[in-house]
Amino acid sequence: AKAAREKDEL
Amino acid sequence: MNLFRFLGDTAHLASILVLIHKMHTTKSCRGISFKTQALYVAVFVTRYLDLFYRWVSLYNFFMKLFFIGSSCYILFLMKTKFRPTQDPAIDTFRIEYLLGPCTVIALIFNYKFSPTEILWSFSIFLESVAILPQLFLLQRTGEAETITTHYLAALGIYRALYIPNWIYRYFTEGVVDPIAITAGLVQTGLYIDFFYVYVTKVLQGQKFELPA
Repeated sequence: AKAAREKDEL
Repeated sequence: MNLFRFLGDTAHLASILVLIHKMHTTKSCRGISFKTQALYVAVFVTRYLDLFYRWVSLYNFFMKLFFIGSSCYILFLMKTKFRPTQDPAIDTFRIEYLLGPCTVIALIFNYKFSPTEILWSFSIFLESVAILPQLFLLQRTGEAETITTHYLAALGIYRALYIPNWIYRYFTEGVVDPIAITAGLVQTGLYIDFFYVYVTKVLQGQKFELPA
């Protein structure tokens, strides 16, 4: 899996 | 958006409304940690700076505005109308022990070494421990009004629901957010003791009281 920030989360 | 995250956000929204409702109906902020509420303002303001440069969705936009606005409103109420009902003598957790480490950890663990990304990381780490002054206050007084425990329960449920959300996203989108997940697990863990008493006492109709 790719490690990334979920930019749509609150 | 998946159901876990939507229900989580709803629980978060509900927790804030419960807290505001508690203050208005009891005309008091007794049992509420001003420090925890102030930390939440810091969390929301540092995290939602992207309101200025990133459009996600209408839902996302209004939720961010609501979280910033309502947390500021709570601080305002605690400092004005309900100030006499607030007891700083029992709200004694030293928040510098949270702010300092969170700053250092955010500087080390972030997705990009830029001001907004570091502030985002900081807000994630700070949120995970922001409840500590509140739990500390609860520990000191050894009891809580039922409505206050509903507030804390909704806040804990919000965090707990983000965990299945990340598992779901891992399988459907193949993406993991290690910073949010680590902090989220820590944050949810902090509620375990509280939830034990909430389920065994408050949900059975008894008063929230910690064993002596």
